[in-house]
Amino acid sequence: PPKQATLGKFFGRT
Amino acid sequence: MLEARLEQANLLKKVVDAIKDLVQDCNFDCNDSGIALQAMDNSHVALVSMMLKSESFSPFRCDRNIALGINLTSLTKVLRAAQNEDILTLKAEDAPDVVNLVFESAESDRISEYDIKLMDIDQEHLGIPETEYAATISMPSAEFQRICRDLMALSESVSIECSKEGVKFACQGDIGSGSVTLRSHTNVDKPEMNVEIDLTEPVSLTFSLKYLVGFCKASSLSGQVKLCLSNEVPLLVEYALANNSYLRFYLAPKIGD
Repeated sequence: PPKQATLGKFFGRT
Repeated sequence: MLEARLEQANLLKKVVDAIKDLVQDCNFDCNDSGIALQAMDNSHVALVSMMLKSESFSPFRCDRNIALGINLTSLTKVLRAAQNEDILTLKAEDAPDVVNLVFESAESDRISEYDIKLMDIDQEHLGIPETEYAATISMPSAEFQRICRDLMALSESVSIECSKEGVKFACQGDIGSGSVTLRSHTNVDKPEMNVEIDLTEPVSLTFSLKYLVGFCKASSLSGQVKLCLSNEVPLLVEYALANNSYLRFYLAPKIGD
């Protein structure tokens, strides 16, 4: 089954 | 100092109610443009982004940037003391230890006043890139809530597929499978019932229903919800508020096999 990604993969830290 | 007066306590009550199960301790970042909040859930899968523009308050005064670190459980306890129709005023000094909330009944001379102790919250702040989404769906917020609840009875996940045919919410579970398909629809008498699908390329993504059902607690804030999708990027779920204010949720997709 597909795995849950986290937001850190898409959004950079500021 | 901060002084922000809301015509109706209801707005803040609903916003806090919609996010308090997702995030616990948050900074309310106040500056002259309004009050903003950005926070991720503990698992870093979902993010809430709230913006209450200064125009949503009357009057609004904030001379300096002030971060109010507030525990949402505490805020909920205090907001319970406000009637929906009360006028609510938030006040804080420039380097505050507490935030002061005043509730005024428009009908009687009752004034209640509460202070909530502030916390030092070292919060990670994420930069959310400007995205041209491949599909944008506007639909009644109650419809979205119903779809999410209905499909969660069957499965943990939902696939959202958007094509020229419409948008299909589908799930598969142990007892079977289900789907709901919506097509663009205009209701001249009740524009809140409209379904609008704006598509530049087909999209198919899978998301956790537990989070989506949680986001739907914001349904009472707005008759319509906007879903913005592109392949392999987080879903944006937006509840637009008056005066360009908003409550947005981002949800990371489930990816791969």
